[in-house]
Amino acid sequence: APPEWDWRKKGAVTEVKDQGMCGSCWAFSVTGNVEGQWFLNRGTLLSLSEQELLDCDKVDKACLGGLPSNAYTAIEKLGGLETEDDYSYQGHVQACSFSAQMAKVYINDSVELSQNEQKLAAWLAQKGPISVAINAFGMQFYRHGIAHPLRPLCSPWLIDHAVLLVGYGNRSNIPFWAIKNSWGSDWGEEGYYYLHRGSGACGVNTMASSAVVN
Amino acid sequence: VPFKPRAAGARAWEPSSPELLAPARFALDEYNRGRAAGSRAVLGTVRGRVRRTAQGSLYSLEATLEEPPCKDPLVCLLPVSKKTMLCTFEILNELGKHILLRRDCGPVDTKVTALVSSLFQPYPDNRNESVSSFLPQLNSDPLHQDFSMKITSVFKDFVATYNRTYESEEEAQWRLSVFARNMVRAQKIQALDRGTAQYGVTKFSDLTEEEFRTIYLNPLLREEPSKKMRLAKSLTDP
Repeated sequence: APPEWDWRKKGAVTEVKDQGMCGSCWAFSVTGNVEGQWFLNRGTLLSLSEQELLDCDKVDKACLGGLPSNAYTAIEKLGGLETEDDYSYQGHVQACSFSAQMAKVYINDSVELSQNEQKLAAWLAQKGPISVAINAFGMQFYRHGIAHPLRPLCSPWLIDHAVLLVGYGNRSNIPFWAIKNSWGSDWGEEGYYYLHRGSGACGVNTMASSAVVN
Repeated sequence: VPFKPRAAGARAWEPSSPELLAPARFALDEYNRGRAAGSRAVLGTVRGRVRRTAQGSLYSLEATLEEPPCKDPLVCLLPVSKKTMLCTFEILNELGKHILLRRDCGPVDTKVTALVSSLFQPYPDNRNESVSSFLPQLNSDPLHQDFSMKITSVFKDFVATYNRTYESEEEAQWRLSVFARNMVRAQKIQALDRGTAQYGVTKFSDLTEEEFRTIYLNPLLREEPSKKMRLAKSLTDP
């Protein structure tokens, strides 16, 4: 892996979104990944619809939670994702109104990634932003800086929040992951969370995945 | 300097050994790199040993670093946030130049156990609770006597910043109580963090932990087994 990487500087990341009072982080994590994959494979950055996943992914549970692995399958079965503008976010489940004719992106497959953080960094730098899930300990009160909670407080076994790795680097010799969250830009560092890299902090390496766009 | 041989080429040093000061100061500078004046840690105790190698001198240091007291009112309200970090450093001195090989820092253990256990105290069910009733020591400890006034002021700023409206005066009082508890909780999380993160007031500061989990988090991630996905191919050499 290169020593640092930031997909935000390369135009592969849309603006920070806000899931509102709804446990739909899984949908935002997946659309963020697909936005990056589409940009890297097709050259266009499109902001994609989470509401389509809330309404039409019947395996997951909309605001009550979901799994990225199910969401990739739903996108494949539905026939793609509409854009944010065409199928805008409401923050609560509605009847599915997806139209295949309105889909602007598709995915062909999805893959699980290594739990080795060095390999994850290499994959990110070469292939794009990564959907991950973490233990959200402390994030309710996080303002800025690199979080590195004690391991017993932020167990990798208690994963409860899905987010998007968009980059990595070092600040004052401390290695970090740059993580796009979906709690609006008025949280954290303009919507981003910085987490210690290389120690499996908060289980960041346990559920890494990505869509595949051919 | 008294010393006991530990291994071939290694010596144990007294805490005050002058030879340790240069690498310790270098380690401190590395620790403080990027920090503004006034927010830098200062060196506490230092002890360690040195091993002479073909490459130069390899210093293994154990040092306490005193973090400065927190000054940001949005991050810390109680004057108890001074944090002592216990760090180990491996520093190589090669041809007079120091190189930091390894750094590992964490809060001093004696404070950790008490903080961890107090982190998981539940929020009270009593919705009539006030700020002063959840921290009775506020009424007697002169250090904390102005906490109630400060927290009320910061809560007012929070309400204005995030456009909060509450249904009744009782609800507002309850939220103030939750907010105050959360500020104390945030400071404990701050004291236990091993990185550079700052914790304090956020737009979620008037929610209990349970409310926050229920509304914003995703319990399915730990409750349901994930569908088996195909493993990604290893990257080829770039």
